Amino acid sequence: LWPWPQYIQTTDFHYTISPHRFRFKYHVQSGAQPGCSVLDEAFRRYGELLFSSRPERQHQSVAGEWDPPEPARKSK
Amino acid sequence: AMEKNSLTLFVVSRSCERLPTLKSLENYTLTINDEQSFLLADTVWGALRGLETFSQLVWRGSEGTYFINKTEIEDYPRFPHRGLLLDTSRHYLPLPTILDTLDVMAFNKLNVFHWHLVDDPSFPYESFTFPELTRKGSFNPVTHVYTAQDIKEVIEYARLRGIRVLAEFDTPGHTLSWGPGAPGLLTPCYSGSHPSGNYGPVNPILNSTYEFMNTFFLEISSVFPDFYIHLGGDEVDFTCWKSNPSIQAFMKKKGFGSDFKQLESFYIQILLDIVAAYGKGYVVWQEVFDNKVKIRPNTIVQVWREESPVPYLKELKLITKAGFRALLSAPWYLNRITYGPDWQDAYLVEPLEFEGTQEQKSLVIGGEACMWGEYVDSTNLEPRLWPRAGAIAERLWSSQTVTDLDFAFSRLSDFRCELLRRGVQAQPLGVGYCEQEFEQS
Repeated sequence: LWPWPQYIQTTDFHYTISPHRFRFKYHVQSGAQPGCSVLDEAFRRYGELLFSSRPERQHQSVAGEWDPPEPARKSK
Repeated sequence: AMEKNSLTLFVVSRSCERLPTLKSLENYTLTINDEQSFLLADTVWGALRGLETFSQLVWRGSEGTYFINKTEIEDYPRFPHRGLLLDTSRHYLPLPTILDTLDVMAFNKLNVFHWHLVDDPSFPYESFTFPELTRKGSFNPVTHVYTAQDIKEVIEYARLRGIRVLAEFDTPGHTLSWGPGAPGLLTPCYSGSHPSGNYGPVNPILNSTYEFMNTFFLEISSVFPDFYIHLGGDEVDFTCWKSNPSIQAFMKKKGFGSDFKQLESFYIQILLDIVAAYGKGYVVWQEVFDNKVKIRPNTIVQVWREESPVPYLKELKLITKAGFRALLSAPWYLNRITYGPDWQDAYLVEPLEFEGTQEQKSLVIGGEACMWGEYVDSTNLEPRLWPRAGAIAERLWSSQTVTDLDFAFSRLSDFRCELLRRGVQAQPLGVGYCEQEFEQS
């Protein structure tokens, strides 16, 4: 991590993440909800950053949807 | 392994805040365990910082599977002002380069883009009140300008990343580019009893100067929404003022003797009143403080000189002793390059290592990595800045106790590889390689 957080506890135990199923979600009682441009746009940006081997830096300043990548076809 | 399909975000504050401020809370808690993947933040700005951390926690195995470790993080910044100063006048930086820089700032949790957008050689800021400033003062009035739309785009792009835009308009010095577009604004220099044809700092003895500044800063106050404007005040060259007979007469009339610091003080005080009347606060370079200009108690003084008039830690001591808030830049000028791993010097700076009370230390609100424009343009800015500016970012975000160089080197090298993956041409820190280099080739 950079910069290093104030407090961190981590273990070797890990979880898998599927890029095709992963979603950022607002908690139903969160003060910020869909329509909050700062977070809607951040969800799109980080969705792109997390799972692209070569993320595009698109310079989009308007909020937009992030579409998860298409599931890879089964290889022969 | 169990699968995580989502990250749930909970923001406590009801408002989806419009703009970040110096007082914005950026704390967050991130929990990844069997029961939940949860990001909790007081504000949307804290949520942004937490999302960045989450993005760095996700890693990819050799077969392409994505993983995240069981982790608990509680995080908040050590200092509220963590800036990057870019000069975009000495070499013009195109808009996409600025936007790219804002991206990388967000990756490093920096939150202030200090935009020094006009200077002696060029005036690329397109003023709608005084368009001649750009037409006659920019390197090229068609290509090398920042239009109103460009400015709006930078501010919005920064806002979406939780970054404030602090615009710098130096006065009375560093204003040579203002001259052609605003006749009469600058001081005519004299050689003996005749004008030499050269011009010096803004002419402080004319009413028309203050009328101009009144109108100009009305525009600036409305274009840049941040509470603070940077007014410069550094390196005022008194030679031209000294040579001008009208200024000499004014000095006599005001009883300033031959102390031109008093004339500078006279000018700056009027300017500060103008800006304050528009409801703005201001940041000034340390010379304004050194020259004993009377400034308002809420002024922020930025320390940029390493040794003169005193070492920078002593300067911080003096500024905070006088009750002013301070920003540190002096040891963090990244345009200076030395052979080898020079990020370490920047990393090991401790901003509060001066003699002073706790109250004094609480007045140091942060600092800025700085890049002079002389030797960078869009062709080399990115590797010159990154990951070295990251060393400063960690100093300003992380705990005072995070100083181990080996630990930092290992993480910063990894982070540099992650920057490469994200498309940032960050320069290497030493021997090694990144898998990402081969993915991209």
